[in-house]
Amino acid sequence: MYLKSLDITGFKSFPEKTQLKFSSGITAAVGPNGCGKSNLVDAIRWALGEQSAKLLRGSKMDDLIFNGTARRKALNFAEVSLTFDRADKYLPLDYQEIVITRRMYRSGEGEYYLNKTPCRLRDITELFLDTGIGKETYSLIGQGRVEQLINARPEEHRELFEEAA
Amino acid sequence: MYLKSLDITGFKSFPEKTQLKFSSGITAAVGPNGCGKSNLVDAIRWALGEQSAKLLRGSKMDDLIFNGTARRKALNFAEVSLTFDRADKYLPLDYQEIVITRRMYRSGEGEYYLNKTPCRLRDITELFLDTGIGKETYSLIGQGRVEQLINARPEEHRELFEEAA
Amino acid sequence: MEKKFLQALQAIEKNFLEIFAQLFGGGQAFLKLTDPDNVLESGIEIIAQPPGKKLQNISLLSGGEKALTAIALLFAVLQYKPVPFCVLDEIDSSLDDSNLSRYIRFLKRYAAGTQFIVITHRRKTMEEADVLYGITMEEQGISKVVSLNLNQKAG
Amino acid sequence: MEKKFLQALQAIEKNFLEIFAQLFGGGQAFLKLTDPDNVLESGIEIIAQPPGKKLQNISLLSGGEKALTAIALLFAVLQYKPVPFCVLDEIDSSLDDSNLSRYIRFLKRYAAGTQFIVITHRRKTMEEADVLYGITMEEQGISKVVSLNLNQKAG
Ligand SMILES: Nc1ncnc2c1ncn2[C@@H]1O[C@H](COP(=O)(O)OP(=O)(O)OP(=O)(O)O)[C@@H](O)[C@H]1O
Ligand SMILES: Nc1ncnc2c1ncn2[C@@H]1O[C@H](COP(=O)(O)OP(=O)(O)OP(=O)(O)O)[C@@H](O)[C@H]1O
Ligand SMILES: [Mg+2]
Ligand SMILES: [Mg+2]
Repeated sequence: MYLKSLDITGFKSFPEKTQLKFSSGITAAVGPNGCGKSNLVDAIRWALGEQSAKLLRGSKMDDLIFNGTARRKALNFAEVSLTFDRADKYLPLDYQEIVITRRMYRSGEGEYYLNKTPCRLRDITELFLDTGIGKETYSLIGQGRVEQLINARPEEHRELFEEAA
Repeated sequence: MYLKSLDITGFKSFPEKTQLKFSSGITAAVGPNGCGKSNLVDAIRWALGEQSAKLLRGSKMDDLIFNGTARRKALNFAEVSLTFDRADKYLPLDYQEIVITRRMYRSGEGEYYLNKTPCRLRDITELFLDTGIGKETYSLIGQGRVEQLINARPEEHRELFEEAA
Repeated sequence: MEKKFLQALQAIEKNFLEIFAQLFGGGQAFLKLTDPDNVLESGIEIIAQPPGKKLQNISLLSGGEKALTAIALLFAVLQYKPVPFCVLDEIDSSLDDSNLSRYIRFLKRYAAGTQFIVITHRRKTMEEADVLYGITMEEQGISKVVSLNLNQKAG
Repeated sequence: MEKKFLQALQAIEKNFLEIFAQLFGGGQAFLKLTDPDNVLESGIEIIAQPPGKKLQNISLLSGGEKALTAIALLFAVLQYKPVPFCVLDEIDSSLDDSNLSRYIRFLKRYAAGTQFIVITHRRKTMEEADVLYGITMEEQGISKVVSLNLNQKAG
């Protein structure tokens, strides 16, 4: 299984519908300070079910919705979709893709979708249980966080190995 | 007043007597990972009286003495001297320089010297009181610490401004 | 339970030792149980010794050495239990040029089995990407994505 | 006592606002008392808004934007209460090229009144140094210092 594409609308600094298609090898994103690179990482994390606004650099979940600029109004909701390719030649073609979608409104309501059908976060978590996608502490390393893998306390190191075990 | 030179012997990765002379403008130090650049910063901090081994990346003060390599034996003491130029044209020439020296032995004993005369740390601190040399939180920024100036809590920001006030 | 955890730890340590030595061009690294008599609750300590240097508390390593050790540990875990994709945000920023080259060699090797999505500002890392995106903010505060052709990228 | 603190705060804030706008090419920055009715114990909050962006919690800024804001604050304090020397260890590592150039311009300006000792791996910063040292470890684990001539430095 691999991540085929990321679709963002209204999340942080991406008010317009934006898509990134990924290589099955190495995809790199570059650009000047503050242009939105780490926001893409936050979007992936959020779509996978991250519940802590703090881990997404916000103080409340509301901070994640595009909040406008000097020339553009704020939006009322944010939506991020992750499209996975099962890369399984035994499945019929129309079962090859899995799309998970998370949406959040300023009112605080949030929704999850699996292939455009509403579902609970649990359905998504269970789907990915054996694949290793999700919240492995070692599959997503945020900016400035790599040294933490070493500086962490022995108890925290244990958690990393328990996840991999 | 400005810092004229740094002399290191036996501190961290500098077993041999080493001197750096500084520009009154900008002095830069460059080199590969692990070659000793931040150790120079630690040496300056330590010579100014830093009491916390942790702030110097050690777990105990003993960690600061050259600990040997595969081919060289460990040393028994570390010594760092900072030479200041008073840059005061009203003083006679032989009163222009101030040298502060800190020495530490593996046994744990430590000594301070002011112009080669033994003194207490307090004598050094009092000497620099009006100059601003010493432990201003904003005069020495360690590696990876610059964002902390912004991420710090409101109480910590207050401390910074109190120091400057 | 305890057996499964110990097996994982030993396998990852073996990878860690090998990968560390390759990334550092020598040296040693270990994973040590802080409480060997209580495997079910013991913490794990990371021990690392760059080539030619004596073993010391890991806190004394330089910023770049800590980053490279963390990268060795990351690849060690990935080799034991692969994940479909791995997202890395500027983990190469404190590596000097020669460590950067060694890291990239590893990244390319592991990219055969794991998908990597990396944020970087290092030119050497950009050059190894199969797909490269430029993120821009031509209109202030609005992010846009541009496909970059690896052969014609600027600077 | 309270008066002295408030004066310092206001003077530093004025510097901060100016310097931030120069380093970011626009935008605004403020220093806010968290408890204006209790000046003697109040904390201080840092507010920063890059040009064209809306004011938000400072935590949402990017790594490079936070570093540049911290640099603006540093220079704002130095301008109010100079210190004889200032030691900076790789504070320019997360700045992109154009922010790096603006930071360096400031560094040179302040270096007229304050001595700076900087550790860096950015070539542009090295080029502005009056004195440049290379730290090497030719013999493993042993640091040596070499004077580098700015005109003949490699790479
Ligand atoms: N809800 C939001 N609405 C609009 N803009 C936002 C929102 N949340 C964050 N931003 C903006 O996103 C920018 C940060 O983007 P990001 O962290 O992705 O930058 P970056 O490309 O990773 O930069 P760097 O190279 O410095 O790490 C900030 O300037 C912030 O103002
Ligand atoms: N007491 C000691 N004896 C011998 N070597 C030591 C001692 N303390 C620290 N070191 C060595 O110093 C090295 C770290 O040096 P330093 O932090 O100055 O590197 P650096 O040049 O700043 O590198 P980077 O660019 O990665 O930040 C470590 O490899 C460590 O082993
Ligand atoms: Mg970033
Ligand atoms: Mg360093």
